[in-house]
Amino acid sequence: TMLGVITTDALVTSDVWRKMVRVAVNRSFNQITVDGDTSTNDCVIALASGLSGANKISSLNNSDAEHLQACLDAVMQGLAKSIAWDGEGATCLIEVKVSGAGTEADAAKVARSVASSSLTKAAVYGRDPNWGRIACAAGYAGIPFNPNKLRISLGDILLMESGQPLPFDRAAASNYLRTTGEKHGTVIIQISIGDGLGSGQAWGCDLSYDYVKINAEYTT
Amino acid sequence: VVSAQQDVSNYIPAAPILLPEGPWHQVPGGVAAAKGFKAAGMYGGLRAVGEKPDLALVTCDVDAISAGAFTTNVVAAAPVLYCKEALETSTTARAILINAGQANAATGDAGYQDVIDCSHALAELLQLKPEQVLIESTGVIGQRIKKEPLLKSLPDLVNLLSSTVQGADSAAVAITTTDLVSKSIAIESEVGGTRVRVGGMAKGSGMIHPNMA
Repeated sequence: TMLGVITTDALVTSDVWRKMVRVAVNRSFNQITVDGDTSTNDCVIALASGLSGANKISSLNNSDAEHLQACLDAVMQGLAKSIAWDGEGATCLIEVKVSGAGTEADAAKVARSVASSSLTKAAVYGRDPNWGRIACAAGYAGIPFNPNKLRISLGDILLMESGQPLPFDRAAASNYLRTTGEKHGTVIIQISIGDGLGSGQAWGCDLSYDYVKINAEYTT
Repeated sequence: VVSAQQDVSNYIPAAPILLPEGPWHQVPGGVAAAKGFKAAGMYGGLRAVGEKPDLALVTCDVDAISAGAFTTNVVAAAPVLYCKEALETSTTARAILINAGQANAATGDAGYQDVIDCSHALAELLQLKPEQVLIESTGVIGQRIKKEPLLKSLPDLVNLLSSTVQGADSAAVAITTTDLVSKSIAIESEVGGTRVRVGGMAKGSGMIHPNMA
């Protein structure tokens, strides 16, 4: 289960605040995954006191609203990433960035599909730069794209370009995964699926033996 | 006299901050950083094992504009059903009570009544309307909350409320379950020429694939 509590002293009307929170949740908490299980209790509650003395924000279409939205996105993304970073048994955070999609929502869906893939997560834990599993998870996300436009990189190592697998330094790629895991850092997977303007990201973690151990013992 | 806020860092450390870059800077204080908010966390005897804080409270001095996003899992927990109802009823709220240990999910009518009893008890203590008190729970699915120890702890929890960093940190630890770190962030930025703060806390480590709406 994830729980979230967000507070601000911005002055904002109810309908604008509710819309802002929904957008921010979709860009953050709804883009993380550890094990693919959606809890019975997940919830985020956000309260705005209005005590900052700032001007009232009563519309989404102005710079103040866009600025507050960006702040809200940042706080929720910061918290959402720390949940994925702390995934049960995890040795690293996995950040999946997708670009070239038709819309932000399409890109987000592909990103989350890859972040949710048990085989991709297990490969990261095994320090295996398994671009095939990444391509596969992007392919079953339910978003149509031209596979000949698929581009995949791991950190700054290009693994696939224009749908063609590239020769790459496997030892260096595996070492990137290992050193990142050793410091509980962030593994970056970048994917492009076309020429569209839509981009999005998702966060997950690697799948270790400990995940099974922890959850074999934690019972209802 | 309620003991001063314990130093919660000896329970679990804070998560590394993974805040995106932008026209803001990080400030301490998590959920209590923004003006008007107070927080507290304490051990209320709800956890199955150990004495890590397990009860958190966040309050606002004024009627705060409220918003929420909730699981789309059909087997939604009693506090989720209660909060959705409360947000339908009122556009503002004043307090959020959070317990760890029991999820109060799949607990039927009795579980829903437990949420009502807790919100009413806290509302009475804070002299609020019950629908201004929102509730979140996390822990074992199928178990009702340990209501007696929870209700007994409320006066102490209210007395611990503070707008200090420690108050916010205690609350962030109290909402954790299998987490290895607590998660708390706050930022400050200029919105329309005025300094505005946005803060938050979260928990989560397992059963994580949120689909909230």
